[in-house]
Amino acid sequence: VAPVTMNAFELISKSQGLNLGTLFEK
Amino acid sequence: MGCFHSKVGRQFSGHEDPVILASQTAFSVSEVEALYELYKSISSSIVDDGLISKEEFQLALFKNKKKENLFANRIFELFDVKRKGVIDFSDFVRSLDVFHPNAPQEDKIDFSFKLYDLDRTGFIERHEVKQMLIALLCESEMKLADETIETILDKTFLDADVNQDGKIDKSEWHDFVSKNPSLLKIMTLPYLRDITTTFPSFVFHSEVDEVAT
Repeated sequence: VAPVTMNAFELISKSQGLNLGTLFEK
Repeated sequence: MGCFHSKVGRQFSGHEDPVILASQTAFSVSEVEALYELYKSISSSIVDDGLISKEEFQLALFKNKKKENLFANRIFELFDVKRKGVIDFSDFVRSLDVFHPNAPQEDKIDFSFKLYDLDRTGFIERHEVKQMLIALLCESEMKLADETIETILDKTFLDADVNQDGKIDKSEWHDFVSKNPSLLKIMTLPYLRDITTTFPSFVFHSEVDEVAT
């Protein structure tokens, strides 16, 4: 999907910094 | 339903009682104790002082001492409920509570609104969203022309900023995420359902006897 067709928040939510799941990975 | 006799002592000394934390969150007492195992490992990763610093939080998120990340900083600020510059155990549990699969949708919407309201003005403004988009592009080493970024912002604000005043208020955000539920995916951590199996060692340190009734 070309980023231009996505809304800004969809893109931002892909940030690694927002993926708190990694806190639980040992 | 269980009945708990708390004998909080050594393990939670200086931290809020797990029974109280469990009573005020979606977590059971065992889950709070399992979260303490995770908390201990993060809070001792650089300096073993029983508190999570921003550096320790980033180390836990990225598994290396990566350079500053806007989003990790923002999450840290929101977890640092008492604004002390560090996350204590009750901050950690209460903040993760919002990410529990069973947490109310409204709480998730509120937290996500605060996350994107970088300047804490009570609105998500265009310049904040642009700043976050640019940070994302830097992080992912993706390149987009400024014109393309502006097109994405135009489209986003056309959809989300219903009254077209150039900023997204809480009610507009609520409507926008209700129409785009995938935006709330980052607000749910399935790991929190299995926290006691991920950190089973909590049973060796448990200071609470569960008595079945």
